[in-house]
Amino acid sequence: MAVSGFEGFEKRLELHFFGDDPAIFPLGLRKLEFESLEQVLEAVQCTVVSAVGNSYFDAYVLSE
Amino acid sequence: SSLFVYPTKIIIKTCGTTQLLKSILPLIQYAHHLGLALCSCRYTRGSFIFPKSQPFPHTSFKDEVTYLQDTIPSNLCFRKASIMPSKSSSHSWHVFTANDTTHTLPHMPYVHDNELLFTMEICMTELDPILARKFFRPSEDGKPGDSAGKEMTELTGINEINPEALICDFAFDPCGYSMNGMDGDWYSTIHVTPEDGFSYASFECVSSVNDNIAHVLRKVVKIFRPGTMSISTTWNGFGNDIWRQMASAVEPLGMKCRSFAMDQFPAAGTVVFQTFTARRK
Repeated sequence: MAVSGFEGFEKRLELHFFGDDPAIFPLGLRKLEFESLEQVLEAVQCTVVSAVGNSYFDAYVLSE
Repeated sequence: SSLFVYPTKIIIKTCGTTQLLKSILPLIQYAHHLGLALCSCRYTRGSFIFPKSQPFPHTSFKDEVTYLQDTIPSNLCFRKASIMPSKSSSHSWHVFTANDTTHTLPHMPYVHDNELLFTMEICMTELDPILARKFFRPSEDGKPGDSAGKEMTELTGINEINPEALICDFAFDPCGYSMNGMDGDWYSTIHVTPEDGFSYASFECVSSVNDNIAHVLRKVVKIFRPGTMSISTTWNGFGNDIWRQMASAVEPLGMKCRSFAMDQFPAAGTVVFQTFTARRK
């Protein structure tokens, strides 16, 4: 573990998906269960500490 | 750290030694259950300050690229990995992109008509200690993270960067701060580690070349007054001088552009990486 506690700059991942089935839209990925997102974040070693959404997207503040 | 979920796009930004790339496979599998398939991947980061603290596959960019190459489906066949330099060996920008051009463009629902959008990722260190102190919570204030976060957002003026944005903020204990902003389908995010000696703040947003990004940038610099700053600007397409606007925006605030690097990525557009340092008084 880093000596000073600050472990450096962030890493950023951006993934785009496509699908042909109109039934999954308009929500698309926003249909993912929160539990599924939590499992993904578990692999990353993060947890959700705050969340908000509007008609376009959902935003989560995470903590390591 | 932050996670943004759009109908066809997911962005995860994490700091420290998290194993971010390990999210790709589960996300591809969950998206598949919804009938969605991956068509574009972009991975970016600054330099590791403590590389030996980074677990595999983050042990080196070479390992990260190998992991990404092995994990992403072969239909994303337009691929490129690049380390964009600056004058300082400890500041370079690492970019990996992979695209399946048959599905890339049409699915970008957030592309506004006739507007060229770009993403700006800013990393700031050596924050002004007096300003950074605002990101420490009063000891034992007993407040939950989100209400303490709201106070910090107002105290530091972060709420004025984009007064239109809905803000979700969180203040960690004893110090540290994160915020996500939502303005229509545009996101912005700020993460702060204020401890003196290794203070750090990041700001990221999506914006349009038609907007006054210089105005936003100036507000951000005034909130943190960093000693060093890097700005990575990404946009679809080629030929754009938004980066000039950024350099001239922060010059009057004493931030001098020290390096500039531009690179183009197949079916993924252009990235410009600039570094700035505060002019010595």
